[in-house]
Amino acid sequence: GTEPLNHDEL
Amino acid sequence: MNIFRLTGDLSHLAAIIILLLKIWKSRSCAGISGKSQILFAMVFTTRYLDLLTAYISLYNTSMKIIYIGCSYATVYLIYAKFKATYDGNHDTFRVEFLVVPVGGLSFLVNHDFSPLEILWTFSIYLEAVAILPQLFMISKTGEAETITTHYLFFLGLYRALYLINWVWRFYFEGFFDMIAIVAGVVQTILYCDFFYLYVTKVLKGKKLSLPA
Repeated sequence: GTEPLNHDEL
Repeated sequence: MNIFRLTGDLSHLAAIIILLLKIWKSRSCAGISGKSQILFAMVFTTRYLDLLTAYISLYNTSMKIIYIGCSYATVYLIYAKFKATYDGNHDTFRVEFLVVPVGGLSFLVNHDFSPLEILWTFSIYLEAVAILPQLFMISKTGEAETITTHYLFFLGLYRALYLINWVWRFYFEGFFDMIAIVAGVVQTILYCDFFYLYVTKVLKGKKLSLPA
């Protein structure tokens, strides 16, 4: 996809 | 957020603070691999670039800033403030053997071929192996100060707790990040030998020293 991926972990 | 993720993050924070305090209180970074600390600073820098592009939560933002700040402070203490105590002769791991293959792999195996995503992937792969210069240094000198072993224990515990977090998230949220999981498993395996020594020696009050 063109949306940036959400990395919610640290 | 589940309890394993939270305790994992706190364990990671504990490791970082233990190392900073050890260096600050003893005014010495003897036995600490500056190379591993530079790699960790690179890990945090390349992973948390999304601080500029995405907001997840106050917790997420604060922890990222604390991790980055502490890792740069640690590098500063080792290479500037307490440089005279830095044991460079024993810190001889060739980091290019980690950074170059990890850089190549992050271009080849990633979720999305975009600059931020490739840098995120690079940080995940690099973190998995960033402790190797430190473990190499300990194997070279044959010993580690007890406080250094506590640092390593919390750093390894953090990744082990993240593994449980991923099992939890898979079952309860359907969340599954193959790149993070494989790198996390590799990272945790690298600590197994150390965990064994920590439990059999350090927790019984003995100093961690390896047989000659």
